[in-house]
Amino acid sequence: CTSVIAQDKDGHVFHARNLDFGLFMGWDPVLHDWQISQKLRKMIINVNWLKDGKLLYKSNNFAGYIGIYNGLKPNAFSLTADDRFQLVGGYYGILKWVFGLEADGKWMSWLARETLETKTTYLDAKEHLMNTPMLSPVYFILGGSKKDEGCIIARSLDKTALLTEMATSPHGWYLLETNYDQGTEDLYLDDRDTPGFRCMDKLTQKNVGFEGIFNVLSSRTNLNKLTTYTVLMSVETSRFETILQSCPGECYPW
Amino acid sequence: ELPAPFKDHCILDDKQNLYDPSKQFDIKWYDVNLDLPPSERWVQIATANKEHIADLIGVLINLITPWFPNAIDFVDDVFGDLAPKLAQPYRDEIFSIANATGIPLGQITMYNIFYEIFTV
Repeated sequence: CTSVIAQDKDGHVFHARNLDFGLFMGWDPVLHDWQISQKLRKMIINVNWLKDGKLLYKSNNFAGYIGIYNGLKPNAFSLTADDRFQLVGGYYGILKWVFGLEADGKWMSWLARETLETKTTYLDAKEHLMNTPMLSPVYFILGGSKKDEGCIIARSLDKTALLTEMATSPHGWYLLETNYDQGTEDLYLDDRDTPGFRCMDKLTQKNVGFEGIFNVLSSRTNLNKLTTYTVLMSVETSRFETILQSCPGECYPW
Repeated sequence: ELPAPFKDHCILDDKQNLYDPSKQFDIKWYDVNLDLPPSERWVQIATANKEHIADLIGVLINLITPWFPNAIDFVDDVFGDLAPKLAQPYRDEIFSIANATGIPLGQITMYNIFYEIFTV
């Protein structure tokens, strides 16, 4: 996956992500595509979550999946979740939960949903995502409605391993997260940070917006055979757009 | 010495614009009403998409089966036993999706906690 938070010169914050899924889950030799990614593209839906008769937040989901990978709460915050692979990973959390050793641990996508349902500000959401015990590592990418509101929370099961804020990041006006800790080198065979940073730098801050970020996320290798959709969000305007993606032809498998 | 790095391609180099906002309407919108009991929230979505959900889970199980011949039984039994232990309201929502789609509870549970399994 690739998530991006960027702000334009006037401080308007935009949040977007590519969802990549299906690695090593069956290869279709005719269509040259991952089987699971093909299936998932047919199951993408947008959801208006209603409470007390009013819109509480928006998300997109795979049909039948009740947790949240991407959501936007109007005038409050937006969030995306990217896989974080650690030795002490989801299997460890599940085992602890099964044996009752981690009764309070939250399943990742349900913690994201709980945050959207109960937290009303960017700072409240950040605190909740940083400090709630959970059952698997993850990167939460959180955006707000005001200038400089953007951060990446690298979570381990019991704590925040690394917090990266947009304003103090090397780029200053954007954050880009794939599936590696900020400041560490990507696996050579899976370098989506270098192309992503290059393309964002080519975009420049004056061209930040849905169009510019969508074009970055439509560039290889951030777009690859695993990519199922791009979601574009603006907390300030409540715009939430999901656009189907695929990478036919000569394209990297991940 | 390592071979040449992956050749990335930023489409901004081509002065291309691939963004077409009208494509957002290819994705259907649904409501999930949190004022309803958990058992009723997902019925419309689950019913409308039950073939796709079954198809996806079927592919997953077909992929596992050559390595693990009793995969279906394992998923149905182990994840079916986990389901009643899940927190509310998620437990009731997962039960209702299994009911609405006719897909075994264990398979719907596995699908819904797949992130944790996948990070293995």
